[in-house]
Amino acid sequence: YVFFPGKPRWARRIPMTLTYGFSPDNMIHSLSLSDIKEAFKLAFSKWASVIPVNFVEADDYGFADIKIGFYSGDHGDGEPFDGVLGILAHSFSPESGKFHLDAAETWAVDFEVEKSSVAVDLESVAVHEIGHLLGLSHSPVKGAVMYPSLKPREKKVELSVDDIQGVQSLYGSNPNFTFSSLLESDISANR
Amino acid sequence: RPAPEFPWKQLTETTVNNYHHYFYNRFLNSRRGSHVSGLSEIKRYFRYFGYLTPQAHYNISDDIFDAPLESAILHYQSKLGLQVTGKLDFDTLTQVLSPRCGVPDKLQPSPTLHATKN
Repeated sequence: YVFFPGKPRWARRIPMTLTYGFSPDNMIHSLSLSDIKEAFKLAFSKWASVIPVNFVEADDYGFADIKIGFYSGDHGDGEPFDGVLGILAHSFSPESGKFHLDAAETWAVDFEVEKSSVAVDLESVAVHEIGHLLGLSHSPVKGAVMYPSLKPREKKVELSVDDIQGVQSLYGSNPNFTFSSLLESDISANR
Repeated sequence: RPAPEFPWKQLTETTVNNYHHYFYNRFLNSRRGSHVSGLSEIKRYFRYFGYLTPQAHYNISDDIFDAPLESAILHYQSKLGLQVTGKLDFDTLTQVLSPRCGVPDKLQPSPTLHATKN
């Protein structure tokens, strides 16, 4: 795992709660809002299960710690999106909270429903970008969610040992988490 | 302020495959000393993701596979767990073409994507 220069993290008392909200003006309509929210809820829960950080959807987007939106091309942060594939999303290190996804992608929550060859799994990208929002940079470990690339129609939503060790060195461990439970879930998934 | 130029073309679902064929045909097995039309695209890619740091007198817009580009590719291959060859082999080009996160792999002192809140 790798940190951003200066090792920035959310500097709040642990256990902490971070709120997230969806930009009402920058959403996609190819997926239902409930499907989008469910994908993000699952993605946040992956990280919350290993660190003492709780993620809650904010009532008011303007006051959310993490602001999520879908944008096209040049959207004002100096990092324009590029259309289909290429760059899928980007987010900022702590404590900015900006989380931007490329609206031009064919975002999917279920590949049985979305048959496009260029479909991108929303939850996988969300898990990766949340890692950035928490303070992790790109990992060289291919199996880690913090590895920078994701193929179309690929799903990668399970945190690896590398991801967990990285984020726990920033925030400590969730008291309910043990590496043996991770191993058990891996064995269960492989079965 | 004007947005920095991103190296990739604006692709649509129907042009993705054509672009990938063009990309492999053009750049596969390029190595130091090669001169390949369009190689500046590759240079811009590596600069965008932090592997090719801006230097005085370095021309990023030419199509020459020079020492800085070779060094950038060596770092890229090492960083992303690829075979370290220093050339644009198949696995490296495949990785370059893979969809990815826009956050640079090698962060410079003050890129916008790791700006802290002030």
